[in-house]
Amino acid sequence: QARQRPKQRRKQHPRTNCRRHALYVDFSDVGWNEWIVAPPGYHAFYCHGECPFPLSDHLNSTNHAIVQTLVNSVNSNIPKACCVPTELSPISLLYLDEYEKVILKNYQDMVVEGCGCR
Amino acid sequence: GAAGLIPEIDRRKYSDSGRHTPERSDINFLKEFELRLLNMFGLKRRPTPSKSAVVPQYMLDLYYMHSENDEPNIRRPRSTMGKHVERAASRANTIRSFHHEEAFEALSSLKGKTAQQFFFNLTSVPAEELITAAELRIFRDQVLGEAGAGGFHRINIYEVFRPALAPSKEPLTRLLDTRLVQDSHTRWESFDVGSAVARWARESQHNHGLLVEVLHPEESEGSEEVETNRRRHVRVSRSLHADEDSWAQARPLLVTYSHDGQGSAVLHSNREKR
Repeated sequence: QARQRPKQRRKQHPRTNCRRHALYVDFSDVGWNEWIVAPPGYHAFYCHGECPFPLSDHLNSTNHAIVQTLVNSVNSNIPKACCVPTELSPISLLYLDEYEKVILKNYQDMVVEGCGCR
Repeated sequence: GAAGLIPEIDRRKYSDSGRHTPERSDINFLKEFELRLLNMFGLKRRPTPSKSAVVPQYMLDLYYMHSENDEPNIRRPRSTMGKHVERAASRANTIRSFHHEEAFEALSSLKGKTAQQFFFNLTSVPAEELITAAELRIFRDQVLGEAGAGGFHRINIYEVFRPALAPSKEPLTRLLDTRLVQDSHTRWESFDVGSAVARWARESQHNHGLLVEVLHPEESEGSEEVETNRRRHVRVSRSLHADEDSWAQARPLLVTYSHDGQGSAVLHSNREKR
Protein backbone atom coordinates (compact mmCIF):
# COMPACT_ATOMS: atom_id res chain seq x y z
CA GLN A 1 0.00 0.00 0.00
CA ALA A 2 2.82 2.33 0.92
CA ARG A 3 4.42 1.76 -2.49
CA GLN A 4 1.19 2.44 -4.34
CA ARG A 5 0.49 5.75 -2.68
CA PRO A 6 3.05 7.82 -4.59
CA LYS A 7 1.74 6.37 -7.87
CA GLN A 8 -1.78 7.50 -7.04
CA ARG A 9 -0.48 10.96 -6.21
CA ARG A 10 1.38 11.14 -9.50
CA LYS A 11 -1.81 10.34 -11.35
CA GLN A 12 -3.59 13.17 -9.59
CA HIS A 13 -0.85 15.69 -10.43
CA PRO A 14 0.79 14.74 -13.71
CA ARG A 15 4.44 15.70 -14.13
CA THR A 16 3.45 18.07 -16.94
CA ASN A 17 1.82 20.38 -14.41
CA CYS A 18 3.42 23.67 -13.50
CA ARG A 19 6.41 23.10 -11.22
CA ARG A 20 10.02 24.11 -10.56
CA HIS A 21 12.74 22.50 -12.69
CA ALA A 22 16.48 22.30 -12.12
CA LEU A 23 18.66 24.83 -13.94
CA TYR A 24 22.30 25.34 -13.02
CA VAL A 25 23.97 28.42 -14.44
CA ASP A 26 27.71 27.79 -14.79
CA PHE A 27 29.66 31.05 -15.16
CA SER A 28 32.60 29.26 -16.75
CA ASP A 29 30.38 28.25 -19.72
CA VAL A 30 30.36 31.87 -20.84
CA GLY A 31 33.83 32.77 -19.64
CA TRP A 32 32.48 34.88 -16.79
CA ASN A 33 34.60 32.99 -14.27
CA GLU A 34 37.41 35.38 -15.31
CA TRP A 35 35.76 38.15 -13.33
CA ILE A 36 33.25 36.42 -11.04
CA VAL A 37 35.38 35.14 -8.15
CA ALA A 38 32.58 33.29 -6.34
CA PRO A 39 30.37 31.37 -6.66
CA PRO A 40 31.45 29.35 -9.76
CA GLY A 41 27.78 29.07 -10.71
CA TYR A 42 24.41 28.82 -9.03
CA HIS A 43 21.12 26.95 -9.06
CA ALA A 44 18.70 29.37 -10.74
CA PHE A 45 15.81 26.90 -11.43
CA TYR A 46 12.94 27.71 -13.79
CA CYS A 47 9.17 27.24 -13.92
CA HIS A 48 7.51 25.16 -16.57
CA GLY A 49 4.33 23.13 -16.98
CA GLU A 50 0.64 23.21 -17.60
CA CYS A 51 -1.93 25.16 -15.65
CA PRO A 52 -4.88 22.83 -16.27
CA PHE A 53 -8.55 23.35 -15.55
CA PRO A 54 -9.52 23.13 -12.72
CA LEU A 55 -6.56 24.70 -10.93
CA SER A 56 -5.81 22.80 -7.75
CA ASP A 57 -4.42 24.32 -4.56
CA HIS A 58 -0.89 23.05 -5.00
CA LEU A 59 -0.53 25.02 -8.23
CA ASN A 60 -0.24 28.12 -6.10
CA SER A 61 -2.70 30.16 -8.16
CA THR A 62 -4.50 33.42 -7.59
CA ASN A 63 -8.25 34.09 -7.79
CA HIS A 64 -7.63 35.80 -11.11
CA ALA A 65 -5.76 32.75 -12.48
CA ILE A 66 -8.69 30.51 -11.47
CA VAL A 67 -11.14 32.82 -13.26
CA GLN A 68 -8.89 33.04 -16.36
CA THR A 69 -8.53 29.26 -16.52
CA LEU A 70 -12.27 28.87 -16.13
CA VAL A 71 -12.93 31.29 -19.01
CA ASN A 72 -10.32 29.49 -21.14
CA SER A 73 -12.21 26.22 -20.67
CA VAL A 74 -15.19 27.71 -22.50
CA ASN A 75 -13.40 30.21 -24.76
CA SER A 76 -9.97 29.16 -26.05
CA ASN A 77 -9.26 32.69 -27.33
CA ILE A 78 -8.50 33.57 -23.72
CA PRO A 79 -5.17 31.92 -22.82
CA LYS A 80 -4.65 29.71 -19.79
CA ALA A 81 -2.88 31.07 -16.76
CA CYS A 82 0.91 31.02 -17.08
CA CYS A 83 3.38 29.00 -15.06
CA VAL A 84 5.67 31.64 -13.52
CA PRO A 85 7.97 32.18 -10.51
CA THR A 86 5.95 33.20 -7.48
CA GLU A 87 8.84 33.42 -5.05
CA LEU A 88 12.42 34.43 -5.79
CA SER A 89 15.48 34.81 -3.62
CA PRO A 90 18.76 36.74 -3.97
CA ILE A 91 22.33 35.55 -4.35
CA SER A 92 25.60 37.21 -3.41
CA LEU A 93 28.29 37.58 -6.06
CA LEU A 94 31.94 38.35 -5.40
CA TYR A 95 33.50 39.83 -8.51
CA LEU A 96 36.09 42.16 -10.00
CA ASP A 97 34.62 45.13 -11.84
CA GLU A 98 35.94 47.03 -14.89
CA TYR A 99 38.43 48.86 -12.64
CA GLU A 100 39.68 45.65 -10.94
CA LYS A 101 37.95 46.64 -7.70
CA VAL A 102 36.62 43.71 -5.70
CA ILE A 103 32.89 43.92 -4.99
CA LEU A 104 30.51 41.77 -2.99
CA LYS A 105 26.96 42.48 -4.05
CA ASN A 106 23.57 41.03 -3.27
CA TYR A 107 21.43 40.61 -6.40
CA GLN A 108 17.68 40.38 -6.05
CA ASP A 109 15.41 37.78 -7.65
CA MET A 110 18.09 35.44 -8.98
CA VAL A 111 16.80 32.07 -7.73
CA VAL A 112 13.32 30.62 -8.22
CA GLU A 113 12.04 29.36 -4.88
CA GLY A 114 8.47 28.60 -5.94
CA CYS A 115 6.32 28.40 -9.09
CA GLY A 116 2.63 28.94 -9.60
CA CYS A 117 -0.13 29.58 -12.13
CA ARG A 118 -0.76 33.29 -12.51
CA GLY B 1 32.69 33.07 -24.83
CA ALA B 2 29.62 35.04 -25.79
CA ALA B 3 28.39 32.14 -27.97
CA GLY B 4 27.90 30.21 -24.75
CA LEU B 5 25.17 32.65 -23.83
CA ILE B 6 22.87 31.16 -26.50
CA PRO B 7 20.77 28.27 -25.20
CA GLU B 8 21.59 24.84 -26.70
CA ILE B 9 18.38 24.70 -28.76
CA ASP B 10 19.09 28.04 -30.45
CA ARG B 11 22.71 27.07 -31.08
CA ARG B 12 21.40 24.08 -33.05
CA LYS B 13 19.18 26.42 -35.06
CA TYR B 14 22.25 28.42 -36.08
CA SER B 15 24.14 25.32 -37.20
CA ASP B 16 21.07 23.91 -39.04
CA SER B 17 20.97 26.97 -41.23
CA GLY B 18 24.36 25.88 -42.60
CA ARG B 19 26.28 28.84 -41.24
CA HIS B 20 29.42 27.71 -39.47
CA THR B 21 30.97 31.13 -39.09
CA PRO B 22 28.67 33.67 -37.47
CA GLU B 23 27.88 36.77 -39.48
CA ARG B 24 28.54 40.25 -38.22
CA SER B 25 24.87 40.73 -37.27
CA ASP B 26 24.98 37.57 -35.14
CA ILE B 27 28.10 38.80 -33.36
CA ASN B 28 26.43 42.16 -32.75
CA PHE B 29 23.37 40.36 -31.43
CA LEU B 30 25.53 38.34 -29.02
CA LYS B 31 27.39 41.45 -27.88
CA GLU B 32 24.10 43.26 -27.30
CA PHE B 33 22.73 40.29 -25.40
CA GLU B 34 25.79 40.08 -23.18
CA LEU B 35 25.65 43.83 -22.59
CA ARG B 36 22.06 43.52 -21.39
CA LEU B 37 23.13 40.86 -18.93
CA LEU B 38 26.05 42.97 -17.73
CA ASN B 39 23.72 45.98 -17.33
CA MET B 40 21.56 43.79 -15.13
CA PHE B 41 24.64 43.38 -12.92
CA GLY B 42 25.29 47.13 -12.98
CA LEU B 43 28.31 46.91 -15.29
CA LYS B 44 28.93 49.00 -18.41
CA ARG B 45 31.19 46.45 -20.07
CA ARG B 46 32.61 43.00 -19.50
CA PRO B 47 35.40 43.20 -16.90
CA THR B 48 38.74 41.80 -18.05
CA PRO B 49 40.87 41.67 -14.90
CA SER B 50 44.61 41.12 -15.26
CA LYS B 51 46.31 38.11 -13.71
CA SER B 52 47.90 40.38 -11.11
CA ALA B 53 44.50 41.42 -9.74
CA VAL B 54 44.32 40.57 -6.04
CA VAL B 55 41.19 39.49 -4.19
CA PRO B 56 41.64 40.47 -0.53
CA GLN B 57 41.13 37.59 1.90
CA TYR B 58 38.75 39.83 3.86
CA MET B 59 36.35 40.03 0.90
CA LEU B 60 36.44 36.25 0.55
CA ASP B 61 35.72 35.94 4.28
CA LEU B 62 32.78 38.32 3.92
CA TYR B 63 31.48 36.33 0.97
CA TYR B 64 31.69 33.02 2.83
CA MET B 65 30.08 34.62 5.85
CA HIS B 66 27.11 35.90 3.89
CA SER B 67 26.86 33.44 1.04
CA GLU B 68 23.74 31.41 0.66
CA ASN B 69 25.50 28.75 -1.36
CA ASP B 70 26.51 26.52 1.51
CA GLU B 71 28.79 23.94 0.02
CA PRO B 72 29.93 21.52 2.74
CA ASN B 73 33.23 20.55 1.01
CA ILE B 74 34.59 24.09 1.16
CA ARG B 75 36.49 24.88 4.33
CA ARG B 76 35.17 28.08 5.81
CA PRO B 77 37.84 30.47 7.07
CA ARG B 78 37.56 31.58 10.66
CA SER B 79 35.46 34.69 10.86
CA THR B 80 37.41 37.77 11.90
CA MET B 81 34.51 40.19 11.58
CA GLY B 82 33.36 42.21 14.51
CA LYS B 83 29.85 43.27 15.38
CA HIS B 84 30.41 46.63 13.69
CA VAL B 85 30.89 44.81 10.38
CA GLU B 86 27.72 42.80 10.83
CA ARG B 87 25.88 46.04 11.63
CA ALA B 88 27.32 47.79 8.57
CA ALA B 89 26.59 44.84 6.28
CA SER B 90 23.04 44.57 7.55
CA ARG B 91 22.32 48.02 6.05
CA ALA B 92 24.17 47.49 2.76
CA ASN B 93 23.63 45.42 -0.36
CA THR B 94 27.06 46.22 -1.80
CA ILE B 95 30.49 45.92 -0.21
CA ARG B 96 33.45 47.37 -2.13
CA SER B 97 37.16 47.13 -1.36
CA PHE B 98 39.89 49.55 -2.39
CA HIS B 99 43.65 49.52 -2.26
CA HIS B 100 45.36 52.88 -2.12
CA GLU B 101 47.05 54.46 -5.12
CA GLU B 102 50.71 53.85 -4.38
CA ALA B 103 51.83 56.60 -6.75
CA PHE B 104 50.24 59.19 -4.42
CA GLU B 105 51.44 57.84 -1.08
CA ALA B 106 53.72 59.87 1.11
CA LEU B 107 55.69 58.35 3.96
CA SER B 108 57.45 60.21 6.70
CA SER B 109 59.25 58.41 9.48
CA LEU B 110 60.63 60.54 12.24
CA LYS B 111 61.87 59.70 15.72
CA GLY B 112 59.01 58.06 17.61
CA LYS B 113 56.47 58.52 14.82
CA THR B 114 55.55 57.04 11.44
CA ALA B 115 53.02 58.80 9.23
CA GLN B 116 51.74 57.53 5.92
CA GLN B 117 49.30 59.29 3.63
CA PHE B 118 46.95 57.18 1.51
CA PHE B 119 44.77 58.14 -1.42
CA PHE B 120 41.86 55.89 -2.38
CA ASN B 121 40.18 56.44 -5.74
CA LEU B 122 36.43 56.14 -5.14
CA THR B 123 35.24 57.33 -8.55
CA SER B 124 34.01 53.82 -9.41
CA VAL B 125 31.26 54.09 -6.76
CA PRO B 126 28.04 54.86 -8.68
CA ALA B 127 26.28 58.12 -7.77
CA GLU B 128 23.06 56.30 -6.85
CA GLU B 129 24.80 54.27 -4.16
CA LEU B 130 24.56 55.59 -0.62
CA ILE B 131 27.55 54.75 1.57
CA THR B 132 26.31 53.66 4.98
CA ALA B 133 29.66 52.75 6.55
CA ALA B 134 33.37 52.46 5.74
CA GLU B 135 36.33 50.95 7.51
CA LEU B 136 40.07 51.28 7.01
CA ARG B 137 41.77 48.00 7.78
CA ILE B 138 45.41 48.01 8.83
CA PHE B 139 47.45 44.86 9.34
CA ARG B 140 49.88 44.54 12.18
CA ASP B 141 52.41 41.77 12.46
CA GLN B 142 53.55 40.39 15.81
CA VAL B 143 56.95 41.68 16.89
CA LEU B 144 59.18 38.63 17.30
CA GLY B 145 61.65 38.16 20.11
CA GLU B 146 61.05 38.65 23.80
CA ALA B 147 63.09 41.84 23.92
CA GLY B 148 60.90 43.60 21.39
CA ALA B 149 57.46 42.23 22.22
CA GLY B 150 55.01 43.72 24.65
CA GLY B 151 55.34 47.34 23.59
CA PHE B 152 52.44 49.63 22.79
CA HIS B 153 51.66 51.68 19.69
CA ARG B 154 49.11 54.39 19.20
CA ILE B 155 47.48 54.32 15.74
CA ASN B 156 45.72 57.53 14.70
CA ILE B 157 43.64 57.84 11.54
CA TYR B 158 43.13 61.33 10.13
CA GLU B 159 41.20 62.70 7.21
CA VAL B 160 43.35 65.05 5.13
CA PHE B 161 41.45 68.28 4.49
CA ARG B 162 44.29 70.04 2.70
CA PRO B 163 47.56 68.42 1.60
CA ALA B 164 50.84 69.86 2.88
CA LEU B 165 51.73 72.93 0.83
CA ALA B 166 55.47 72.26 1.24
CA PRO B 167 57.50 69.19 2.35
CA SER B 168 58.34 70.90 5.63
CA LYS B 169 54.67 71.73 6.36
CA GLU B 170 52.04 69.51 7.94
CA PRO B 171 48.79 68.74 6.07
CA LEU B 172 45.53 70.04 7.50
CA THR B 173 43.79 67.07 9.11
CA ARG B 174 41.06 65.95 11.51
CA LEU B 175 41.16 62.86 13.69
CA LEU B 176 38.67 60.14 12.66
CA ASP B 177 39.64 57.21 14.88
CA THR B 178 42.40 56.14 17.24
CA ARG B 179 43.52 52.98 19.10
CA LEU B 180 46.22 51.83 21.45
CA VAL B 181 47.56 48.41 20.41
CA GLN B 182 50.06 45.95 21.82
CA ASP B 183 52.70 44.66 19.38
CA SER B 184 52.63 41.06 20.66
CA HIS B 185 49.58 40.28 18.48
CA THR B 186 49.14 39.61 14.76
CA ARG B 187 45.81 40.85 13.53
CA TRP B 188 43.90 43.35 11.44
CA GLU B 189 42.68 46.56 13.03
CA SER B 190 39.53 48.19 11.73
CA PHE B 191 39.05 51.95 11.93
CA ASP B 192 35.83 53.84 11.31
CA VAL B 193 36.28 56.25 8.40
CA GLY B 194 32.61 56.30 7.35
CA SER B 195 31.99 60.04 7.72
CA ALA B 196 34.90 61.01 5.44
CA VAL B 197 34.29 58.33 2.80
CA ALA B 198 30.55 59.07 2.57
CA ARG B 199 31.39 62.71 1.82
CA TRP B 200 34.09 61.81 -0.74
CA ALA B 201 31.62 59.62 -2.59
CA ARG B 202 29.27 62.61 -2.92
CA GLU B 203 31.96 65.23 -3.59
CA SER B 204 35.11 63.63 -4.98
CA GLN B 205 36.98 66.97 -5.08
CA HIS B 206 37.21 66.82 -1.26
CA ASN B 207 39.04 63.50 -1.33
CA HIS B 208 42.63 64.21 -0.27
CA GLY B 209 43.07 60.83 1.37
CA LEU B 210 43.74 59.53 4.84
CA LEU B 211 46.76 59.95 7.06
CA VAL B 212 47.77 57.00 9.24
CA GLU B 213 50.02 57.97 12.11
CA VAL B 214 51.73 55.35 14.25
CA LEU B 215 53.25 56.58 17.48
CA HIS B 216 55.89 54.47 19.19
CA PRO B 217 55.96 55.96 22.70
CA GLU B 218 58.48 53.50 24.19
CA GLU B 219 60.92 53.60 21.28
CA SER B 220 63.75 55.31 23.09
CA GLU B 221 63.96 52.51 25.68
CA GLY B 222 65.01 49.69 23.31
CA SER B 223 68.01 48.86 21.16
CA GLU B 224 68.18 49.89 17.50
CA GLU B 225 67.15 46.39 16.32
CA VAL B 226 64.15 46.33 18.63
CA GLU B 227 63.14 49.77 17.40
CA THR B 228 63.34 48.61 13.77
CA ASN B 229 61.18 45.55 14.52
CA ARG B 230 58.64 47.72 16.30
CA ARG B 231 58.47 50.07 13.35
CA ARG B 232 57.60 47.14 11.09
CA HIS B 233 54.76 46.02 13.37
CA VAL B 234 52.06 48.13 11.69
CA ARG B 235 52.11 47.41 7.95
CA VAL B 236 51.52 50.76 6.28
CA SER B 237 54.18 50.48 3.61
CA ARG B 238 55.97 47.95 1.45
CA SER B 239 58.84 46.13 3.07
CA LEU B 240 62.08 45.48 1.23
CA HIS B 241 62.40 42.25 3.18
CA ALA B 242 59.06 40.72 2.23
CA ASP B 243 57.91 39.35 -1.11
CA GLU B 244 55.20 40.86 -3.32
CA ASP B 245 52.57 38.30 -2.30
CA SER B 246 52.70 39.12 1.39
CA TRP B 247 52.27 42.85 0.73
CA ALA B 248 49.27 42.22 -1.54
CA GLN B 249 47.43 40.55 1.34
CA ALA B 250 48.80 42.75 4.11
CA ARG B 251 48.47 46.24 2.65
CA PRO B 252 45.85 48.66 4.02
CA LEU B 253 42.35 48.07 2.74
CA LEU B 254 39.44 50.49 2.55
CA VAL B 255 36.06 48.74 2.67
CA THR B 256 32.84 50.59 1.91
CA TYR B 257 29.31 49.43 2.70
CA SER B 258 26.64 50.92 0.48
CA HIS B 259 23.09 50.48 -0.72
CA ASP B 260 21.77 51.27 -4.20
CA GLY B 261 18.14 51.24 -3.08
CA GLN B 262 17.40 47.93 -4.75
CA GLY B 263 16.78 44.81 -2.75
CA SER B 264 17.77 43.53 0.61
CA ALA B 265 21.05 43.80 2.47
CA VAL B 266 23.90 41.32 2.08
CA LEU B 267 23.54 40.03 5.60
CA HIS B 268 19.74 39.94 5.76
CA SER B 269 19.36 37.52 2.88
CA ASN B 270 20.92 34.71 4.88
CA ARG B 271 19.04 35.39 8.08
CA GLU B 272 15.67 35.65 6.33
CA LYS B 273 16.23 32.31 4.68
CA ARG B 274 17.13 30.65 7.99
